[in-house]
Amino acid sequence: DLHQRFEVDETKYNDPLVQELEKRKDYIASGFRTDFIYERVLTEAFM
Amino acid sequence: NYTKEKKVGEGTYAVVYLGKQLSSGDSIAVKEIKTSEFKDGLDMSAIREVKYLQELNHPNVINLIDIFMAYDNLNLVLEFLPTDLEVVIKDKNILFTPADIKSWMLMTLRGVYHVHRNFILHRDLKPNNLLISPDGLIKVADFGLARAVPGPREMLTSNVVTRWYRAPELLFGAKHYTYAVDVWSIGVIFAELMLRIPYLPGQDDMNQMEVTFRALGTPTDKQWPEVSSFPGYNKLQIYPSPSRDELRKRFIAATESALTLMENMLMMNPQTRWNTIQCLESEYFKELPAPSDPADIN
Amino acid sequence: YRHSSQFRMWSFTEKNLREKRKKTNERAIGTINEKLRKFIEDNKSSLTEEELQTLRVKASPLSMEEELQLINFYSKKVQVIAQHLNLPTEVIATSITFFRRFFLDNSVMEFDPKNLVHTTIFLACKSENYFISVDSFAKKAKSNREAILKYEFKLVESLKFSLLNHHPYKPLHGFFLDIQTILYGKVDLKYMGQIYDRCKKKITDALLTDIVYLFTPPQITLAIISMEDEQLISRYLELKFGKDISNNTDDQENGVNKEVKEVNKEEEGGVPEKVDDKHEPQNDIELNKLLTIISQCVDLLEKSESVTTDDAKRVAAKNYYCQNPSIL
Repeated sequence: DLHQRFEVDETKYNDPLVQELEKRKDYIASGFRTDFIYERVLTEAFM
Repeated sequence: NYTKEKKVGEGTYAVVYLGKQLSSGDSIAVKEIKTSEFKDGLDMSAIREVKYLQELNHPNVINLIDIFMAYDNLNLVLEFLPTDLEVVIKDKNILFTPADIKSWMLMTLRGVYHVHRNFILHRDLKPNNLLISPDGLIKVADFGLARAVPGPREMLTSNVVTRWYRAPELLFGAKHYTYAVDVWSIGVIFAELMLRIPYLPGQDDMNQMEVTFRALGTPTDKQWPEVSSFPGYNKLQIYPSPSRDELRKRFIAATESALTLMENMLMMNPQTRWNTIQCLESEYFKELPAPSDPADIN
Repeated sequence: YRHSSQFRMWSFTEKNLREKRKKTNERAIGTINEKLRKFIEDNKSSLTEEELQTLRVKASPLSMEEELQLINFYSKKVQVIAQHLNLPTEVIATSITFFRRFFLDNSVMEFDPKNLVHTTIFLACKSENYFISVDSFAKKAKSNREAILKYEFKLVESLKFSLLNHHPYKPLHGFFLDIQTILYGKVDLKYMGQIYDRCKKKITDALLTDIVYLFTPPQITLAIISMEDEQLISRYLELKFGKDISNNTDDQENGVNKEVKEVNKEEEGGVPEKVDDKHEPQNDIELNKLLTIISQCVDLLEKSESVTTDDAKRVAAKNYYCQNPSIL
């Protein structure tokens, strides 16, 4: 997809549910990344 | 529309037959899913195969031609793929070149990129799940362990991926892992293609950690934040990470960019391990030798 | 999305959705009438005129509209039971979707909807990686494994083996983020949080209607958000997809149009500087067309009403009798 209709800009998001997870040790150690979550839901929104 | 001619394999939940599609005369594989075996109705692996293959459509992912019910069995009609990468690696009579390896890696990464782009984790990448078509194309197959990328709060089982190809975060029992587990598997396959022997052959789960960390170094919080928070971390034997030179000696045929690609696919920290796009865009695929034309690979 | 099985197999226009239902209903009516004719034929000697009259009046098959009433009524039951089982939102959504799709190709006169309620929820659990063994599921749902498994195959087949669903919840999360970007600093975040929760509930209710066949998940989401706050959505979409350039707005808000302005300068014979097309947003959305679709979706959502228990009982009785004339 050359032109997705969105850009992930985490500095602008207030998303307590997700942002709280990225501080948790088990999430960090597992490789959890918030941009993966954001990329997914934004793709589903702009499909 | 189809014939079942010869039984070519039997797994826990399915029997595979070789057959023909009458309309085209093409060879097909019919995966007949046993239904009586699973006490909870349709088998989870069958549900996963059906669910994800229905959505994927890519030259490097096995093509699901049709599905039908017959005599209370679920039948998946798949394109016929006569061999797989495990056969090629094991058969010492088959000589292959760095250009062949590059071609297989390119096709594998394209197929897995398509799976990931559809927000699906494969979770069982290994040489014998990378099938090869009559014209030499690599096809990612066996989605019996696949699942959609989890939502933020979902817990995942770490008991996935065949042991030798299992990422360190899974060995530690991680429950919030990502696409990175598939990239690790491809990294191990890449090493195996260059060595022509299994790279990290652990005898059991504990030994798998031992073998993995002895070869690639025991991870520390420095390069993998919070790795020490995994249960069992403190009992680990500490091994140093191999120097570049040691890796060169181990993989004598590998170019610098091949080693760089492999190192980044086998990055301990899953957060910084390369994703399929970074792999595909790496120097390794831009430098000579160019990847072989799949049809020319014998 | 166009590659997805949901689009390829389960998206319809209102017209072909109605035709599909009509075909299913007529097939079932044919079977029912054949059985009724045979029943009367076999019993014509013993049937009184009054009984014959009763059969003619009460044993008539269901109309398509009556079928849909029963399907809507039981779809709600699926939602209530799945919620009662504390299943995750997406599993509940998939249960409802499986149930409603099953009755697109199958008539309630062929399969009693109450026999599919647990099976659809059980299959949704498996399909969404929320595996519960059939025995523990039977216990929780006060059912039994035979009843739950009896139609599982038939269900998977009727679903055309398409199990992956795109529900509007992820688009809701996505728009929740993108609105914060486009309207940065201009929306109250606490307020956004309240909207989010209200919309999430409304999405589940929307899945009980035909909306899911007629619109894409993002369109449904935008419609539901606009029912909560029409002004928020129109401002967001205007800035996001609006093409006309209003000069008196600051760059921050108008980042998109700034790029478009540069591109236009090029078209006006300005110095053709290289517009890095990677960042030039692909504005291929016709704003007015999207707004029209959203308002059509809102209208349909506002029109949908739930089926009363009395209506459901009446139709269920009719359904029972037309399949069991001897009891009637």
